[in-house]
Amino acid sequence: MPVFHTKTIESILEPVAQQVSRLVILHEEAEDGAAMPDLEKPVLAVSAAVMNLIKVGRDTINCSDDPILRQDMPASLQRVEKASKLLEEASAMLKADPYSQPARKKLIEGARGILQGTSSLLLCFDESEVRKIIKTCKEVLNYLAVAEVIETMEDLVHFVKDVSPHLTRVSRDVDAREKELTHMVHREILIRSLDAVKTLAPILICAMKIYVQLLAQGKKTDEAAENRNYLCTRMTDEINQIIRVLQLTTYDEDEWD
Amino acid sequence: EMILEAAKSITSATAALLRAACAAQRELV
Repeated sequence: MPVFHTKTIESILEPVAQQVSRLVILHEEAEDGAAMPDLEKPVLAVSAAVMNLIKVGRDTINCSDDPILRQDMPASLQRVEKASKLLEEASAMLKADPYSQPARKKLIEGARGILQGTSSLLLCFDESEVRKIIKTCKEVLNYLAVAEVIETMEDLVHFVKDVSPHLTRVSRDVDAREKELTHMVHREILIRSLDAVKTLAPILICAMKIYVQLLAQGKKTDEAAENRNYLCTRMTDEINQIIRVLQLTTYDEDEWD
Repeated sequence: EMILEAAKSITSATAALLRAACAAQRELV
């Protein structure tokens, strides 16, 4: 079972997660421990990277129109900054006493803090990216909600012209997202639902066209309307399924029972 | 995205720091 839900997050966090685990194990096995080397240089490298992240993070917050990201991201940045300070303190303590136990604990605590803070920041950013895709999905849902009021060919042409860019974007974004996910079941559902949406879209337009033509000819439209509404409901269900799966980040298999 | 690159730099630097710390410990174990 993957630990991180996207390949990007996994590639960023996995190396440090492994190192933290190794250090914890080594620290526990070697009670007193060997003398620690001078960690000032690598700690300074971490501090510089943290300062850069804080700058980039603040720019991201200021430029974002997502209120949830603007609210959640500062806490993650503070967490990383605090962890970086712990590493600096550990480094200074180890310089004075390379065998210092509190310094080793501080080093592990700082490294864990970097891991947790960065993880929380990446999740915050990732969730914001997901909300952008969901927004596009909801725009398509809004168009589907008015499909049954389309009664003229002119309106139908407008409808197709308006909904097409949103459908294209949903297709492109969900396809890219699916490739990013590490959870196979989530990926498969997204692939299946997106395929269904792509198949249903032209059939729905065709059904709407038949309804409009029958209406213009003054013929009976009950069955055509029923068919159009059925296709509309199917597409709506598939898009709602996409929205639901896009929001999943846990690996609780009970979810799928 | 710049934020992903910045996060990557932090974890790379932290992993390097921990490798240095682990190297000293491993000798003892």
